[in-house]
Amino acid sequence: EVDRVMLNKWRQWNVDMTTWRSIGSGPIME
Amino acid sequence: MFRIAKNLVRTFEQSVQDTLALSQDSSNLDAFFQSIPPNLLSAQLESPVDAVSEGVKHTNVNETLSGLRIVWVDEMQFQLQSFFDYIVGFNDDPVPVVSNQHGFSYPDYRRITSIFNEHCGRTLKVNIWSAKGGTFRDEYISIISKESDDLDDVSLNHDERRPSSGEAHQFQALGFKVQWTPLIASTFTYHILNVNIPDGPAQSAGLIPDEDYIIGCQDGLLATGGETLLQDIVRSRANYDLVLYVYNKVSDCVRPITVHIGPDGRLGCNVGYGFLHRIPTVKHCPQQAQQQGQDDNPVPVPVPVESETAFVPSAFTAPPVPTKKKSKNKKGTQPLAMDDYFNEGRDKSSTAAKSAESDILAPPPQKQSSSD
Repeated sequence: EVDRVMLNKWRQWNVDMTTWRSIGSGPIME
Repeated sequence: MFRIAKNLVRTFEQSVQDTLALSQDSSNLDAFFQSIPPNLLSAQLESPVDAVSEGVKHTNVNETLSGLRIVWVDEMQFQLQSFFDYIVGFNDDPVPVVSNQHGFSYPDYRRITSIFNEHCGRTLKVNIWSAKGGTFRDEYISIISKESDDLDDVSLNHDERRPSSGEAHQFQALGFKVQWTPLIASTFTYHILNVNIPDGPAQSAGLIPDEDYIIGCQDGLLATGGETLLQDIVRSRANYDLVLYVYNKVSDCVRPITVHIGPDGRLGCNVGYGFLHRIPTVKHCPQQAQQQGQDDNPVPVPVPVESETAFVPSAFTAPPVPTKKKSKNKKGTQPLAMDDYFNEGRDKSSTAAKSAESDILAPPPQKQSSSD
């Protein structure tokens, strides 16, 4: 049984990738 | 025998890619990127040609095509999503870039800052490419002028890795951070196909077959992609916890989960990787439009996407259908024969050979997947 209520609580959440190892180039700009 | 089957799968997947590319009347550009208006890519598509003309060997354009990837968003910024969204233009013009001597393009942050400064007190049209189905959209972002008595934060620690953009910001913080990143990086995702170890790490952590995609893990260890990268990381974390970031296509959300990897170094599920297992387009129900009119703070309700079309981005639904049907027809006969073949091999092998074989974590070829 999939817990849809739990999943929906994450709807507005965004993963913070600023500390991730990245294949991007250059600095992180804001 | 197994090697032949694996090569067959790779050939099949390559043929799907080729078919999709040809059907779109563009010989090189990945079908996933073709929703982007060509004028927004022109600056980047031209530079490799220049580099080649100078005798410098250049890599595949699909691997170098880049945008300003959203890597962080403020809690109050609802227009953009980290990981999936890339800024590929402003006001229908390409992101200003400069090229180095090798033909690679980098963003011109000075000119980008100028664009934002020019739009202070107004809205700026930002062209966004999303890795969810490879879709394109426009967002209008309000640029709020900085108050004259606002003071800039100045770090006491000079950080060489974070140079200034060369021009003063005349606008307030935008609520997001970006990094110049290849678009292809957002396709390095692992689709959960099924759970194969009851009460194993995957099941205990609540991974949902078919709906869930692993899009990253702690410290960004999955950022470089690769069919066996997840498997290698999981194996290296035997007896330890591992934080994974998981996208659910039904709820259209990303959640962090912590899996405890056992001594066998297995996740306990089959995963699919590659073109057929990219993040699909989000499909909203028709009621959403009505709901938005009635509710001041609407929450769109995505509809479960049928697996038959889940992996097919909306821009090119036609070409892959016959190919998919073929694989579906095969499902009833060929995979069973393959399963029998593998099971037969396992039954005859010695105990030592069995344990060695279980470490191989071989993907069942009929599903183009790998087992973790």
